[in-house]
Amino acid sequence: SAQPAPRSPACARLLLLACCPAFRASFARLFGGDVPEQWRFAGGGPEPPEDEASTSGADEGPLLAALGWFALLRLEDCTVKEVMGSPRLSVVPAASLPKGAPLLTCGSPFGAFCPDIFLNSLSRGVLSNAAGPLLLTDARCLPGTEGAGVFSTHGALVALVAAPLCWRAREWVGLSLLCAADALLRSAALALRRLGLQAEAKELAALLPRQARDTSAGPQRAQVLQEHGAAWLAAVLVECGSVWGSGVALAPRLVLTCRHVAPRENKRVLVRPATKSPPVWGEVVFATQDTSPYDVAVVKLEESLKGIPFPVLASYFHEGEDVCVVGFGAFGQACGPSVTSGILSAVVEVNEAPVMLQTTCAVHGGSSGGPLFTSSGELLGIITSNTRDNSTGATYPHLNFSIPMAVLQPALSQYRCTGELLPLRELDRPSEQVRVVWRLQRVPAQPHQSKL
Amino acid sequence: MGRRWGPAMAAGERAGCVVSARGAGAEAEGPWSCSGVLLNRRAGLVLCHGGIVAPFLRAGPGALQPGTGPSFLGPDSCRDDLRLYVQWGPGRGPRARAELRGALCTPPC
Repeated sequence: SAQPAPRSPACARLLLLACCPAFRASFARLFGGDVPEQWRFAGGGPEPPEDEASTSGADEGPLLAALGWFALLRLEDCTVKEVMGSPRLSVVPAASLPKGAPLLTCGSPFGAFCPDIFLNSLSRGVLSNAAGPLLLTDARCLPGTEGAGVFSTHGALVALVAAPLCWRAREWVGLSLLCAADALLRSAALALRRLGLQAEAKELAALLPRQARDTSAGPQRAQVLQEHGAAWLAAVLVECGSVWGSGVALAPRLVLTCRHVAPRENKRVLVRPATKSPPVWGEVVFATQDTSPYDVAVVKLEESLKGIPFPVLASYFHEGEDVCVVGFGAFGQACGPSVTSGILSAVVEVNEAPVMLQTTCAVHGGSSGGPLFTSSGELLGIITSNTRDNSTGATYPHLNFSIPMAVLQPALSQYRCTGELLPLRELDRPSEQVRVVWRLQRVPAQPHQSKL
Repeated sequence: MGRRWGPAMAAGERAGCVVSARGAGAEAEGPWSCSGVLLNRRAGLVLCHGGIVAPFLRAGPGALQPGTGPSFLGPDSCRDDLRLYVQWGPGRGPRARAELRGALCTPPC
């Protein structure tokens, strides 16, 4: 074969089935209970029944119940040749990685189907969100990669895939659910001791980093330290009555969001920072008219936001560059903002000025108004929408649209300096060419000539 | 992928494996399979998703309670006819590539 053939399957025996209680608690908090959205997951067990209704929501049954469980096996015929010279696997505490940290998954799509083709397929993404040992990544994973290892750039094991695919309210979320390896191994080592398997427990415990062998408080502190000053901390949750979405803090008392999040001028909104700081009330001082293609609102806060690194605005828009989106889409207030990575897939210009940005980052409902950053943390724009095919009802989270900061920056600068709203009102009067772009109706200026 | 990802790729390929579960009884069940991680080659320890052994639980898949049930189940929780197999690759490092020299053909699938 073109690839080196995988080893013949080796027999193994089950040592135990283990789950991480903290993972289960986080899972119940985020996906179970009173959460109204219907979450679905692709699990590692038998195929779900045909009746889709029976596989929806928190009462999914065995498939969902197995989601946080992992099996520890021992190979029965591990040869000396395999052992010699194989470097030791290292495990890194998941809590030591900040959101947005690059991750690599290494799994086998479709499980044991055709391993000479699919064994150890790689996928790249970032740590999108974390709730204790429950992690989310935007690395694309497929069914069969349940149990796959997720590694840091240094090659340390961070997590195992718990569910490769997630849907919320029938929309593919584009994130994979992970269980932190350190927490899982700690639980498994404890269980092995209770089963009297001291030697195996010692082997597992030896894989754990020193701080993970102690309490979980240390790594949590490390995360806070590492995240201090991160660009994504400028993302905020904006609540306007029963509607909520994302926004970005541009100055201590200035937040930018979308009109469809904060639609009415003079309306009070509550802004919750991504940090542990208390929420701050604000007022919508400007929202574009419904007829404007620019879906923008400006919020003036009653108090200053503290401890937030206000972003530098990007002065360039390069197609193909690495970008990330920060939004509260997947979980709202329950889990802080999610970071998803991708590239700037298109910059649409009118008269040589960018008027629309497109990215490959996964974007979900609730991310509207959230910031789009370059890899160096400069603010490129704000997210306004992802894509839906109205004929099929399918939503595509990896094609989404942003308003470039270049469109907003002159008017915002003037507002910040003088409090003058008139320049912002110009956003209600864009050219017809801009309107056509945002209606997704632009046609080429000249019809393409056939080359035949 | 760039040099930056070298250590992660190497670690993934060293540790990555596939685990299959099937029944050995008269009515053979499965196989169910998933990905896994070779935690420790010397000790032969492998971690994989628990869903593939759920069909072999004596108490049924419901034994994996999502709520406040037990956080682990011993090997006796599964039927005796459960058979587990682990398959892993040689990786794509220089040594593995050396094995490929002169081997050009279409992979059968």
